[in-house]
Amino acid sequence: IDSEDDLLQECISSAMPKKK
Amino acid sequence: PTPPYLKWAESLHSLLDDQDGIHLFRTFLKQEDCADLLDFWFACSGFRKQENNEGNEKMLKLAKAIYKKYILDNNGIVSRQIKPATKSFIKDCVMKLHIDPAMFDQAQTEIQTMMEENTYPLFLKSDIYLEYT
Repeated sequence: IDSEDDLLQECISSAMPKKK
Repeated sequence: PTPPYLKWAESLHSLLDDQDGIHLFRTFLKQEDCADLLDFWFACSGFRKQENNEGNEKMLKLAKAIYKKYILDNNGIVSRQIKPATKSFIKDCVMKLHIDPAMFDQAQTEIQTMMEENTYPLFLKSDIYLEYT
């Protein structure tokens, strides 16, 4: 089970632009 | 072609559309003790994007995590910039388990406006940005 922080971090990263 | 760092000065969105721009802006915000503003903004975008491929349980967990970390504490930098009505709307959604992909949209807009009017112009005048350019 993901901790809340991991979940948040994953969510934040998913919204970031991918490397160009 | 226009170098990326000149594009960053065009709008907050051009800055947040570039990995290096985000990194530099975050370093600046960290110095000012308000990196949470940026993290919250991306958390809201990420939350909205997950609507189709994530189960409800994960959405609920994530909504609770965002609420707990950024909104619940009234002294937090994000919480202080969000209108009371917006905060109680989000609290209601979490308490009643009404999880909606758009539930953080209004709060995200309020934080974005604050960054556009305040931290983003300061960033463009900061040593950290000027040195980079």
